[in-house]
Amino acid sequence: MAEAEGESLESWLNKATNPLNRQEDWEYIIGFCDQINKELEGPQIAVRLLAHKIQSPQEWEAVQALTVLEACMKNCGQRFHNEVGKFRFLNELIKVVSPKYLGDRVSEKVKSKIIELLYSWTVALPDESKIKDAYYMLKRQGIVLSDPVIPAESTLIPSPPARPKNP
Amino acid sequence: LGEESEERDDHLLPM
Repeated sequence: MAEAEGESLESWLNKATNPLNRQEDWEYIIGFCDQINKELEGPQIAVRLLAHKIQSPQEWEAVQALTVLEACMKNCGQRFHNEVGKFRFLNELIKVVSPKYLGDRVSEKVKSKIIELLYSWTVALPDESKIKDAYYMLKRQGIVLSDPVIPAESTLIPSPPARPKNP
Repeated sequence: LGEESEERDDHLLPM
């Protein structure tokens, strides 16, 4: 794909979250993931760009950005998990669901997707302790009332870890 | 060292 040569993270994400997209465009979503993996500071830059899109007043743009985020968590590995697992990024998600920040102006669809993602990461990435801190803070605040049900295909773990067998 | 100071500056949003 020759046209992809000059693409930046920002241009991939703009295409992947374009409000004019009729449906989620996986060519651009995967293009963004691949670009993250190619760049030295890909994860750091990507989470900043994603946070901005997730806070879009346009619901469809925000929903697509969350799909991109989910795809990155599945495809961009530990480097990306580390960036998502910092309060710097988690706070941007918290702002969207909290009525003290943007929550009153954001659709239920966007807020429930964020809560689903946070919860699924607390299960799939138990070592990322800040994700748990953020999620349980939302529970304490009454913003999350009960743990969402996560569809099996949405779980983050690509394949189950090998379990040592008892001899 | 940079990572340590980043860790110190990384706080949960006040609610």
